[in-house]
Amino acid sequence: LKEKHKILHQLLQNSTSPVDL
Amino acid sequence: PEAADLRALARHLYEAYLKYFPLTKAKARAILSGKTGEKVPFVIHDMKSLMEGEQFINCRQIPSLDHQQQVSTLRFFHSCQSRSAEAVREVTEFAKSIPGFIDLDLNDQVTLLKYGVIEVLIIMMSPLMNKDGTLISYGQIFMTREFLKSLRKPFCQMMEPKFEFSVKFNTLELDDSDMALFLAVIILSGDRPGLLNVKPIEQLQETVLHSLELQLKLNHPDSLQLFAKLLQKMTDLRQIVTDHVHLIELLKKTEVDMFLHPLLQEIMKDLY
Repeated sequence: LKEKHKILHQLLQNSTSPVDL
Repeated sequence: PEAADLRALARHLYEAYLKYFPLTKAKARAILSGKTGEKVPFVIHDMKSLMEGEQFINCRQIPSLDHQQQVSTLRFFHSCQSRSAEAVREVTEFAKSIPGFIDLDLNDQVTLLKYGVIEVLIIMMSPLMNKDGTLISYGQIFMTREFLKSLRKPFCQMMEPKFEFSVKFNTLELDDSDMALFLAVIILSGDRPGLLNVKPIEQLQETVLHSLELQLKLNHPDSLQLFAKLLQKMTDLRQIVTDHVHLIELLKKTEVDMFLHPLLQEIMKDLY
């Protein structure tokens, strides 16, 4: 599931720096 | 749980809500009723005003798209997606602030967000809407419902169900502190497909439900059955999301220049 949802996963893991949307 | 704990939870979620969501219901309603004393929103009511108002729409542009070649409708649709992706980030931060959420299995956190985020965004859209239109772009623009209905198919079908839902939802007269708890309840739904460990999710949701019930009793003492009415809205929401995802699928098939934001693609893939 994590593999199919890389950006969501990244958003959940990065507490401070938001991913470049 | 003790009432004091439930009130503390309500305060905590309200603070997180204020921290992560830039346009509150209080602010939106002030703009819509003209009580801000500041700038009135730019009104988009036809194609000409859409083009004039594009300078206000959205903050970040989507690279790799040649804006010159796009018709306004599609370009506007892309702007909406970009804002939606930012909103997903805001909802994710809010979810992480729910006590116990980040201790859940990471796969389950992903599942809860995948299935909950569009429902949350639709609820958050409600305060921005009235029967005549909706605020967009952080309240800088008011787009009329008639204009949205006048767009070509299937774009004209996208917002009308949200207006119908919102006008009814707004009659419940929730405030921002009620909304914060309701959003947390939606996110913590233990019946999402594919969850690995349902029990801790249901336990968290139960506590937030208790807090919401108490909050509504204190904040709306004269509104009978408000808690039950609010929970019923969750059923309507699922149907709206299902229809929305099917419309996006249709757009993907029919629009040659259709670009779906990668984050929204992730969320909608195999959703319903």
